[in-house]
Amino acid sequence: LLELKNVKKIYDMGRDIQVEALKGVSFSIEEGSYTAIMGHSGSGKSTLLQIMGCLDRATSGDIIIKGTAVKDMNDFQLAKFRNKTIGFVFQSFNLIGNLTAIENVELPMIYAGVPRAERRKRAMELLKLVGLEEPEERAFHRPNQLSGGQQQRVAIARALANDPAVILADEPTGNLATNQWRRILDIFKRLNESGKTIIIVTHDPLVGQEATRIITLEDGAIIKDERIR
Amino acid sequence: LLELKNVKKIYDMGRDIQVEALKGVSFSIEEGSYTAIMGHSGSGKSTLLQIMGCLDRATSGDIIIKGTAVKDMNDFQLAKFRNKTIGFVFQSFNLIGNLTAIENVELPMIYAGVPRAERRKRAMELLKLVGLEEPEERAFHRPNQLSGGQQQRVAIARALANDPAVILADEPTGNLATNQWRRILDIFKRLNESGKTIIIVTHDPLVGQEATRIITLEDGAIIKDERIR
Ligand SMILES: Nc1ncnc2c1ncn2[C@@H]1O[C@H](COP(=O)(O)OP(=O)(O)OP(=O)(O)O)[C@@H](O)[C@H]1O
Ligand SMILES: Nc1ncnc2c1ncn2[C@@H]1O[C@H](COP(=O)(O)OP(=O)(O)OP(=O)(O)O)[C@@H](O)[C@H]1O
Ligand SMILES: [Mg+2]
Ligand SMILES: [Mg+2]
Repeated sequence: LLELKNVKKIYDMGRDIQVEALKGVSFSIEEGSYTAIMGHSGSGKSTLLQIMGCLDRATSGDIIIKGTAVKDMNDFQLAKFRNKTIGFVFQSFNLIGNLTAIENVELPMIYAGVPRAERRKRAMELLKLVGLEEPEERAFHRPNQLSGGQQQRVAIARALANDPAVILADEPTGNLATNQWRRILDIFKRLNESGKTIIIVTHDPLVGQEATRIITLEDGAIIKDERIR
Repeated sequence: LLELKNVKKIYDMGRDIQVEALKGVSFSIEEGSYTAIMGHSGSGKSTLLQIMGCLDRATSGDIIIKGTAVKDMNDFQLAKFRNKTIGFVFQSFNLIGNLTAIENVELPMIYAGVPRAERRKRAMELLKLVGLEEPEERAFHRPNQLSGGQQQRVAIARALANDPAVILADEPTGNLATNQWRRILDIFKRLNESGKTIIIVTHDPLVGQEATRIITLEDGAIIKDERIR
């Protein structure tokens, strides 16, 4: 499904300072797989996930999705592909501050041209699915009127809005207590069983155990790639 | 040191909708203690911590700090007290986007009137203390040029800037891998042994175990208050 070949990411800080966030990463992800990317803070996980999700461009190297090189797509094609195929959960949620929770979940559906009534219905179902407390009411809170874990679950609901084939989640359980993140991981498990490809960045070994493959990063390079069960 | 009596927090959403985030919370915190506040997402932990840290006012009830009722302080006195006595780590870090990491750590010291050279020296020491990678370089990154866990550690360094007597930390380890949060908890342990009062909000039982007392919230009320060892 997705192939990375010698992908590098260098941040240029000016004045001759460069940060090598990714130092030549290569691996492939099979369709329908469940992969966890683990590693210390600063090891390059978010950078890698954003490049895989077409939210950022690699400095060099190849990213090939279903046979097409991402390099050969223009920004418009990339955005369209991303909207339909990829659901991305950001480490810091990236919710729109002046939209309500439910409007945030509807946003990807607006871009995809889903009609109003259908959007609203599906958005509310998703907020209930992720376990948002008192959803009929909290749906109309803005992000700063929600707790950290509630914002996180709204971000997850938004990522699922267009029923994407690939879900990329950056630390999706960091703000949740056990039974609440267990619920989220059960959703990911069900989606994976129905054929979706799941890639989770986490530093929580309990969350990593959900996957059948764990790729470990350190200082921008892959130091371990293990398949389990 | 700190006493809460029947503290309530109600968010008024207009149109007759009210959120009872805290429903009458009472307890006291002894000087030099190490307390963990745990509970599900949405149970009121951040709301409680912000009221304890004088960053927000209760709707009703009393908060008494070292014998003085917070009600009787005006906003200016409250701000001054907060700056000198309380170090607060926010769940979403609240770093200033257009300042560098080191400038963010210096900010509380600027308010406290610490001279420039001393501020810069202490800020760099704190960034090294919390384990920021390549600190001489990363100190000059802005928050969006840092990883999630790096931002979290900068937020912790900032909270320690004025060597406060009370440290209130809202989920301070959520973005860190094991040895990295272990390092943060060792800092808190050392500070506690030197007499500081520590209050950590967490939903991670491993982090909660660091404390000698665990207060558990559910739906805005205390459902358990246990002292361990
Ligand atoms: N500004 C606000 N306006 C309205 N409701 C709010 C506001 N801030 C928080 N709430 C609500 O108050 C309740 C408690 O929120 P709080 O942020 O204290 O929870 P929490 O225990 O810290 O959760 P988490 O673990 O997810 O951070 C939540 O149900 C939330 O929706
Ligand atoms: N915009 C940027 N400019 C410069 N350096 C950056 C930028 N974004 C990230 N970095 C650096 O690149 C490295 C990798 O960052 P990344 O966010 O991918 O780490 P991470 O593994 O996701 O960490 P965490 O677990 O803390 O979220 C870090 O050392 C960080 O300081
Ligand atoms: Mg990250
Ligand atoms: Mg909170």
